[in-house]
Amino acid sequence: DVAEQLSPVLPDGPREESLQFLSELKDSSCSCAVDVSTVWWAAAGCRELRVVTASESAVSLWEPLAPDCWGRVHTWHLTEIPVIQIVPLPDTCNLVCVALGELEIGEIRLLLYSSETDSFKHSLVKTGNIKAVVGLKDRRLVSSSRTMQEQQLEMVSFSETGGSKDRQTLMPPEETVTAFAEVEGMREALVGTTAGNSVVVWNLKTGQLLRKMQVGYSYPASICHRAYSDSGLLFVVLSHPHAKESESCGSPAFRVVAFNPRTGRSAGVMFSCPPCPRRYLEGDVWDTAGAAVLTSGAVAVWDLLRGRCTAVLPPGPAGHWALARWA
Amino acid sequence: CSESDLGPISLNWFEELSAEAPP
Repeated sequence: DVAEQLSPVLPDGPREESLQFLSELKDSSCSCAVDVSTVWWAAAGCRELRVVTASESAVSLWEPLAPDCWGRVHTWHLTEIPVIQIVPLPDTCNLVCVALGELEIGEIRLLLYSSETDSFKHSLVKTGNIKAVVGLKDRRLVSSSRTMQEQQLEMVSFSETGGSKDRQTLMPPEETVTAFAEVEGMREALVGTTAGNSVVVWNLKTGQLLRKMQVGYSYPASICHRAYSDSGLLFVVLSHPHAKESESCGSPAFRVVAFNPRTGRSAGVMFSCPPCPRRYLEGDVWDTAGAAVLTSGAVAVWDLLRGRCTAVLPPGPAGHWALARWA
Repeated sequence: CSESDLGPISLNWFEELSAEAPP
């Protein structure tokens, strides 16, 4: 917000350095950061947004002490299996999940603070050959795991204190699920993308697989980030991290595709290209804004509904950016 | 997007598909 006020976006395109570097979290250990996220944290009657950072063997919780200054509240040490990613549970307080594994996710753990014992803890949620995982509102976690014979999809609900409350099995599609995304405004709907480049829709309450819809050859190797239901259509934000780069216009970082769940037909609505011919590396979507790290080492931000790049943060003096996350 | 591209649209698609899909 501060950067936007300082550097209004020009109508003819992004303005360089319209994102401003505000603060740095200095990790005194030499281990490399693998992921970053945020979590709502309640302490002493006050609920505030805190930052979570993960290295291969530890996950740290940081609180704002003063402008530009962050202090480490706690570190969970997870030394047996490397941490691969943080799995935030949106709008949830005092709970965050992490995925651990070697090349693929082998287990998911819940990190929490227990007021009963006045201590920070972690507990095992799930093990297996986990292909995709997402945290949903209302303390829910959905994951897909694969054995040689079959694919299993499961939603776990947590209690406020982090106990496992309920487990719901979801009907798996034939193809491996590569990513999940919540449908904004529809608590019981979930979308996913598959290795066969389809978008699938589930009813989370019943576990039913409602529809499988082909994304099409124009949108290869799609990964879903977010979905919105509006006017009888399902708008899905996709990225294509493994797509071959087109020489003419580069590769779009994000696309918005409209699906009619009744007929399974789809139409491209908007695409968001990097400001220069660079490729998308990884990114994050929040509401209708996308942010991604590009091969140039810059971070770009888009208004996904207008397909317009609204801000660029060039690589810093210390090197290329590696991750971009909304909070 | 028009109905000619995407076919007939239903505002209650989620409830309708849930009623039709196998349990």
